[in-house]
Amino acid sequence: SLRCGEDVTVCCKRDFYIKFKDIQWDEWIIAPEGYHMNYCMGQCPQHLSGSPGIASSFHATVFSQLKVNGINTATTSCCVPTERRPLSMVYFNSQHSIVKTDVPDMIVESCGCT
Amino acid sequence: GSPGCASCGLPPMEKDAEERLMIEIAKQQLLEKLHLKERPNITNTVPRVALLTALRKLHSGRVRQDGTIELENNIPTKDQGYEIVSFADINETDNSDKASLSLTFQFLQERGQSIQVLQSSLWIYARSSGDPHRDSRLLARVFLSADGGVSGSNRTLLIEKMLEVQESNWHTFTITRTLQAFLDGGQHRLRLEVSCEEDGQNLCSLDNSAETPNQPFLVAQVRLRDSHSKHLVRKR
Repeated sequence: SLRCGEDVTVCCKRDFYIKFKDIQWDEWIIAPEGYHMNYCMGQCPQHLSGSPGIASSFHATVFSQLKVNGINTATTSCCVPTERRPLSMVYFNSQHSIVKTDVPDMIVESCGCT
Repeated sequence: GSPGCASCGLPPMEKDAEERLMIEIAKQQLLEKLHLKERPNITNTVPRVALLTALRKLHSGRVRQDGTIELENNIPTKDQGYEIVSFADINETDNSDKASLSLTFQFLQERGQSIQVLQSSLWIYARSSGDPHRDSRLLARVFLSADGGVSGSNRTLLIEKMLEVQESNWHTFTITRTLQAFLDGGQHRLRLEVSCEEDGQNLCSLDNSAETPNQPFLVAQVRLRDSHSKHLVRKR
């Protein structure tokens, strides 16, 4: 999985971090201090399409439907997350109780082409 | 931005606009995953010293004196489990010749939401007398009080336990079934009374100050369940 840089145009992972203090969410989120969301971007030429991944099956289905219906068959595939990990959070809920939870699939770890 | 993708149909965006959009998406994603309609509006927070103590105890609570299992990583991630820490509102009462600690926990549920309690413990700080010639054991009792009732009347004994207090330390009392019954009953205020005695003297830490790191708290490991079938559900 490539990490996005100035010279990278093919499918890659763009690091994206939100500091909760910057959006005034540190008042109710105790930990962590921020969220490494990350996302995928870049081109997926034909020779890169079909890389395996947990998220590819849905997109692959969409593409086969597009092809079956003759819509935009010349298009390239999509750059999507292929691996994610959970985010552990400690926060105040609406009742002011403190909650710790592990939210699955929150942080994009790697990207690939459908 | 990247060239438009056929499966999402979004046109390429300017960098600033893309960043603003990503922040909004991140906010929505966080709220949705935490089952919140909007960000909680927190006005009066728990003192940081109490919070840090509770979290430290929570994360070091892998092996406990009462043999209960560790809290962390106990629920499969797919079941969307939660750990809840709730600090007590303390009312110190004088009941005949002994002091007792009256604890009130606010424990509200969203309407239509049913919670399964996997494990719950009450954490109480017991203080040593500091006298090596005195018995280092003391008898601790936890009662369930009727909501709105006068302390000492209409209460049910939940747990009775001998504590070793050679040194001042935290002690846990398992209240899983009590909390489950409380939540199933749709009540809002859980009232518990704690008494610790040795030769008629109360040795529990009964500090009523909100600034103390020894403020009693309740930890619950829970997960959502379907209110109709009582079975776990997953949304896709």
